[in-house]
Amino acid sequence: MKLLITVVHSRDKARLSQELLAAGYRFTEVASTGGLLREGNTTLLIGVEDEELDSVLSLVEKNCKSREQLVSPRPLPLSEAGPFPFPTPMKVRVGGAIVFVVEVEQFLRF
Amino acid sequence: MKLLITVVHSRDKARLSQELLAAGYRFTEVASTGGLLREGNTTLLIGVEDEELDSVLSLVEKNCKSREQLVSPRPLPLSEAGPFPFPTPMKVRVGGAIVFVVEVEQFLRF
Amino acid sequence: MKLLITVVHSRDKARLSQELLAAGYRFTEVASTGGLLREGNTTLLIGVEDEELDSVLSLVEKNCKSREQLVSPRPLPLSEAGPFPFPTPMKVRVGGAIVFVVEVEQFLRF
Ligand SMILES: Nc1ncnc2c1ncn2[C@@H]1O[C@@H]2COP(=O)(O)O[C@H]3[C@@H](O)[C@H](n4cnc5c(N)ncnc54)O[C@@H]3COP(=O)(O)O[C@H]2[C@H]1O
Ligand SMILES: Nc1ncnc2c1ncn2[C@@H]1O[C@@H]2COP(=O)(O)O[C@H]3[C@@H](O)[C@H](n4cnc5c(N)ncnc54)O[C@@H]3COP(=O)(O)O[C@H]2[C@H]1O
Ligand SMILES: Nc1ncnc2c1ncn2[C@@H]1O[C@@H]2COP(=O)(O)O[C@H]3[C@@H](O)[C@H](n4cnc5c(N)ncnc54)O[C@@H]3COP(=O)(O)O[C@H]2[C@H]1O
Repeated sequence: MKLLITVVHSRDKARLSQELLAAGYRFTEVASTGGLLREGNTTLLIGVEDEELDSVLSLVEKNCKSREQLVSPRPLPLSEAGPFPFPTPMKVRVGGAIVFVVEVEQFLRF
Repeated sequence: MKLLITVVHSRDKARLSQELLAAGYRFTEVASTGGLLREGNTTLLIGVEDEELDSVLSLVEKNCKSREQLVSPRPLPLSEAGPFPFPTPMKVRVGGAIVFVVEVEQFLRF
Repeated sequence: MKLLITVVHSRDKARLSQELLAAGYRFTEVASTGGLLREGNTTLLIGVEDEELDSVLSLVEKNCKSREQLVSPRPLPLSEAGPFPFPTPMKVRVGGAIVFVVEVEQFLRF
């Protein structure tokens, strides 16, 4: 069994959840926050059998598309920042999903 | 060391927490939501030494009993559902607990 | 790749987040609660390349210092507690951080 720890953009969450359910996958949702942009996102815990891994990953890929956006990240602490405490807006990729696939030693249902 | 990622029904959480503490186990609670029923539940992160694994699993089993309930899951997206967008109520198991046991490579306390 | 599941005291979170960002690390924040003291804390999910592990651990160590505090844990269930349902205040270590380092089999960005 594998546990997928999947961080998805809030815009994609409802569509991905529907698709996961329609395909018979089980999952748990945890509210989370992005480290850089401080935006609310969702961390899905999805436990799947080994042979289902590829099909659930292609489901995530299909439903979570990324694009480029100009953002102004939070100002650095003054001690670090030197003469420019407010970093210039930077182009970051947003909206995609990231997935950590972790091996599950034992899975139990009580 | 093992990390137990344990999803428990909100009805069982207080009793299980008390029992874990009384037995000297340490844990962290994260609020979560069930993928299908959209009900609030709790994900416990419980780090235990390898030799404690069996006794903490039997503690979870003792405190988290499941039963069958008639539920009407959220309607499928219309494109998937065909003539019956509102699925008939289905009998699901609720109230148990699920546990993912994951190997911890290193555990550090600062 | 390694996933660091890091439980930090709320007092240290802002400083640690700033330092992680300044060093170019990516992470996701999840609100959590301590099992014993029932205080709000933060669980950071930090995915790093294998060769970055030591430097991110020393960053956590530098920013999360622990100290001793007198606390009165929640009373035990009456059935367990015997004549002293309200445990005497105990000295516990608070404010440090704990880190579970878990092996990541696959990391995907969509
Ligand atoms: N230190 C840094 N330096 C340069 N660029 C940075 C950066 N931290 C983040 N970014 C960029 O900003 C986007 C939003 O990051 P945020 O941390 O708010 O939100 C992130 C975070 O919550 C999570 N995430 C990404 N990588 C992670 C990792 N290695 N460990 C844990 N969580 C991660 O997924 C969300 C989306 O990530 P994604 O990669 O699609 O998109 C990221 C990435 O393109
Ligand atoms: N796609 C599906 N097809 C058919 N039946 C389904 C289903 N998804 C869920 N169910 C049924 O509904 C119950 C409640 O699921 P829910 O997703 O709300 O709440 C779940 C979810 O939060 C979590 N969970 C269960 N299996 C999981 C997995 N493989 N990965 C991640 N989380 C899981 O544990 C809670 C309780 O699960 P439990 O198995 O006791 O009970 C489940 C299961 O009996
Ligand atoms: N059953 C028990 N018996 C005796 N003393 C106990 C105890 N449970 C907790 N403590 C003590 O109380 C402090 C606060 O614990 P709390 O559970 O509120 O908050 C904890 C909990 O959220 C998390 N944590 C610690 N160990 C953990 C583990 N093995 N698994 C999961 N989470 C853990 O990190 C926070 C800080 O832990 P830290 O070790 O620095 O500090 C702990 C520890 O010194």
